[in-house]
Amino acid sequence: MARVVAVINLKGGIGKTTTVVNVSAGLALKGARVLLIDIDAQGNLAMALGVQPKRTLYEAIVDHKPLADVRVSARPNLDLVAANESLLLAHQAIAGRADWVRVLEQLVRPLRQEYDFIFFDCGGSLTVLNQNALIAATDVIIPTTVEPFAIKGLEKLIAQIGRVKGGTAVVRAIIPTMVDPRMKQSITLLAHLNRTYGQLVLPPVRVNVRLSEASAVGKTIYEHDPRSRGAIDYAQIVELLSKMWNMQ
Amino acid sequence: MARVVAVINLKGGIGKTTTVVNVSAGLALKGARVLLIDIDAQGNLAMALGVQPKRTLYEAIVDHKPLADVRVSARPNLDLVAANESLLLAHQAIAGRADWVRVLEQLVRPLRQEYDFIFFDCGGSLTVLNQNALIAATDVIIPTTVEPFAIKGLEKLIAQIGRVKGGTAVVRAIIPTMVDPRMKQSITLLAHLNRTYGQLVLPPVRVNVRLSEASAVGKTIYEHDPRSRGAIDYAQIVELLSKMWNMQ
Ligand SMILES: Nc1ncnc2c1ncn2[C@@H]1O[C@H](COP(=O)(O)OP(=O)(O)OP(=O)(O)O)[C@@H](O)[C@H]1O
Ligand SMILES: Nc1ncnc2c1ncn2[C@@H]1O[C@H](COP(=O)(O)OP(=O)(O)OP(=O)(O)O)[C@@H](O)[C@H]1O
Ligand SMILES: [Mg+2]
Ligand SMILES: [Mg+2]
Repeated sequence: MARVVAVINLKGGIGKTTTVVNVSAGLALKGARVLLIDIDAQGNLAMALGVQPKRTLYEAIVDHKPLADVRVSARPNLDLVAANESLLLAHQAIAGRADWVRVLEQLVRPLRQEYDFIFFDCGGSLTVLNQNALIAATDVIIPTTVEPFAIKGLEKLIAQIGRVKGGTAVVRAIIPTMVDPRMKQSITLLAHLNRTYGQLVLPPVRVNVRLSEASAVGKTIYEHDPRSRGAIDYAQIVELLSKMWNMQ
Repeated sequence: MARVVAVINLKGGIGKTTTVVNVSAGLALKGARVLLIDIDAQGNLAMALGVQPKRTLYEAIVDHKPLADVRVSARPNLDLVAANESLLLAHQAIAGRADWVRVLEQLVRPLRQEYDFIFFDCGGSLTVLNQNALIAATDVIIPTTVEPFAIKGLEKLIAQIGRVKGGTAVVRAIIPTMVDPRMKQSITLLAHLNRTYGQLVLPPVRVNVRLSEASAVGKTIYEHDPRSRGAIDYAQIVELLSKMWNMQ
């Protein structure tokens, strides 16, 4: 039975998609069967993995096609349900339904036997689909940059998750991203993060242009530059998460 | 009659709030009367200016208070209508109205005589309020980082603006933000931006930790470090925009 993992932060541009790609690819390389679902209308996930799917989550939500019919294989053990700007229209289609907040939960239910993990790549605001992802999620991972607005937003996000899920135990990890160890402000805020959230905070992913290059050419960091800081840092995150999730 | 300027990019974390603060503060220092309206439920604008308003845009939208009653003075010539997470509830209140897409236009109409500029600080996704801001706007400014997802998103955003406004003439400027001149990828993508959008692209704002520090302490860059790269780059942007807008 797959764990359903929402990777979310209401602050934009802080590394959600990059984290989904490189954590899921790492788990797939270790043999886990993983499904990625992009619920952000920007649809960056397909570009980041170098796939051009013909179908998207829109067809599953509005045309009621099963997810199994709109997914594509992105890598061995790693399937993807993509998104594009048509997803903006799906928001309106969902908002009118009585069960509007459980649409994603119902869509993934038939697939949970087939995968070990199902990841949602969330967009940067509390849309209808992001609320759906939180409801469907068994686990929540929060990437964050170590800058003032993102850290301030973190408290609000965790409070919001507490309201939606009736508690915050579902938050499994906070991943500091794009950390530049040369910047005093980063180090100070990282220490603040560790003091405030303790064990939840994983070792930081350092800023590394190879990660940005990788997403530009549709590769995972392990494919683009396996010896880079980005690959080393994300591989460490994958090890820690798989221990936490008792993967053999 | 105030120009109504939407500062927008559907990609998050690329410098929208930082641009609103430092462009508007520069115009106010030159004697223009400026009103800022935060339409992002994260409410970063108040924090960035170091003000803690008791009222927000929520009261204007849901309790029908005039904007003049919820604004606060942030600096000389610079007033602010703040936001917070209650704005998420305002989205639902608007969505049910027949004139749902002209709510902001109606709210700002009585104030356009009092100001030279009214800026909207938009959030990072196509929310109901962002669509309202585009409808109300006489001018659109698009900050963007020079990285692959943001550049790809730019085409879609401009197409979206074209659909909402019946043309893209309202797009006045594209401002490259957080540009690191040492990174090859940034230089390549900046050249691509200039080739694609020509005159619309203003000189880049370089990456500069003083900008992040300034937002952490609630200061404009001119207050925090007037000799920094960030202050020099934004002052240049202010000069170019005020020439474009025929400010004496
Ligand atoms: N550690 C890092 N070092 C350098 N660049 C990074 C790092 N992590 C991500 N990036 C780059 O930063 C940009 C933003 O990252 P990404 O798109 O993953 O953020 P996001 O939170 O998914 O954004 P959005 O809110 O728009 O969905 C991308 O170009 C990405 O390649
Ligand atoms: N040129 C720059 N150099 C360094 N840091 C910057 C620069 N511009 C902005 N920042 C910092 O980057 C972070 C993101 O910027 P900002 O909050 O303005 O982006 P945004 O587009 O408004 O984000 P959101 O989508 O969440 O509203 C902030 O901490 C800000 O201080
Ligand atoms: Mg993303
Ligand atoms: Mg902002």
